[in-house]
Amino acid sequence: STVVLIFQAPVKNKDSSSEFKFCIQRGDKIRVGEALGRWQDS
Amino acid sequence: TSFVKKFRRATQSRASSNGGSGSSQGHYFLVPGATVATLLMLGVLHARRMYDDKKVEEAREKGIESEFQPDIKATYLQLLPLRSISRCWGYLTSMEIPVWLRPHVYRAWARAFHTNLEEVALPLDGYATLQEFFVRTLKEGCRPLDPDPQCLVSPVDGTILRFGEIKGAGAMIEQVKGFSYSVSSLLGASSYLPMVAAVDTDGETGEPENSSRENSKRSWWRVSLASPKFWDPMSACPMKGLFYCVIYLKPGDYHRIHSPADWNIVIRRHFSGHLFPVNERAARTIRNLYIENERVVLEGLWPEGFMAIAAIGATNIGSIKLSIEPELQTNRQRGKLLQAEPPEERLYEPEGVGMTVKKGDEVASFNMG
Repeated sequence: STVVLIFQAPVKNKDSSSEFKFCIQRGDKIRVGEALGRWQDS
Repeated sequence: TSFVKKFRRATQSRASSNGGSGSSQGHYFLVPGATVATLLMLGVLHARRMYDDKKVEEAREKGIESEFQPDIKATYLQLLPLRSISRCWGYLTSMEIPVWLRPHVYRAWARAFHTNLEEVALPLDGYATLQEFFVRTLKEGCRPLDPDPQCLVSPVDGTILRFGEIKGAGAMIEQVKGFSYSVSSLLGASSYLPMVAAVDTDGETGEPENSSRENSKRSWWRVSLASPKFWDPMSACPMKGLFYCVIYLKPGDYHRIHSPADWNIVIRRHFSGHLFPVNERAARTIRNLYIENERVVLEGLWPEGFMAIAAIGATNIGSIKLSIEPELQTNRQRGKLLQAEPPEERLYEPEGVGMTVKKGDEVASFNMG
């Protein structure tokens, strides 16, 4: 079985300085509750 | 073994009554011979498959992408009654296992599919069927949530296949190198996916809101069949900041889906399609695998905008149960021959707000068969 997650996340533009970044690599094993990505005010 | 012993005794007694002729000696080896040959063939096929998969793994480690290779065997898969096979598998795995045998069966399963038995919530003999064991819950605290409020967490246990930002006309996601599918095909043509017209790719106006709302008013049939030129998702581009992540769950993984963030689920769509296998080999050989298979799509809003989860079934894991809508039934036997049915939709109450789930809440689970 497969799960596809599609979402909007913050990107840098004139209104916002925060930016979403994935913190995973292809082939990584991941578990429920572990971070897929983060966004921080730069 | 007892069957073979009985068979031997029967053939020996028949041989002695025939005076031990040569033809009866031939029959004596027929069943064990055929069984050994079949086992050998299966072993060779399995070894070949493992060798191929290892080669793909090595190539990936070197940075070489696996490419789409249409396979004639994949075409023949369509001819198989995969739904019936899946339902039959579900029936078999829902049979009660004797208590004394349960730990042995589940330990064998764990050994074959690398399941961590230490985190299973109940003692092994507490699971009456393999199906119950498969959709097991975990011990309290086994899946702590990342405490960072500015992070999105994984909804499932699994392996990351693909991830990235969705860009360009048609909002395509790459299945494998050389083959992509559109997000609107995966989620449904009436999706609230934030899209803008292709001519306005860098636009930051209110246009996308209008277009997505307009799209949502049209039914699947009207968009895809009756008026294919009326709205063409392929000519539209996604808004900036739309991301995706594809996670594959192996048979030994924990098979429940949790919310990746605080989220309002507004709509559910159920697409009743095929039930092809969805392993990596299948992804390399079956075109449109993820948009052909039966799936449940949950769509809604989170504080950062749009969010959708598509739970895609497979032959062995054919049905999807929703914790937020237990009455939904998937992997049903179908009388109709028409494969391309419109998705069945349900808007969650209250209208426009939907059902609120917290980060880490369970929303769905995959079931065997």
